Amino acid sequence: SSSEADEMAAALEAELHDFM
Amino acid sequence: TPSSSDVQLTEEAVRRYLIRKPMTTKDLLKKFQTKRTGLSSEQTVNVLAQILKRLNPERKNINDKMHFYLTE
Repeated sequence: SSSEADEMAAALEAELHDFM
Repeated sequence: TPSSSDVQLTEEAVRRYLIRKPMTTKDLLKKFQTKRTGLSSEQTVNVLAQILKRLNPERKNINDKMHFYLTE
């Protein structure tokens, strides 16, 4: 679902926080 | 045992996509959907984060969204 995709994108961006 | 996965989340696969065109995190996640890789959501996020940190792609904003890309 798109909400799961949103959650995953948010989690990935959090993982990459320092990097981004 | 046979695998139902037809897509593999690997550094090489991510590299190929990012050389082709700039992509957001969401674009990348769409390429490696859990139903196609057989990975869990958590695994997908963790593996993709590791790969992106290792590839250290260039970043640019397109339409106010952060995109990653690589040059050959």
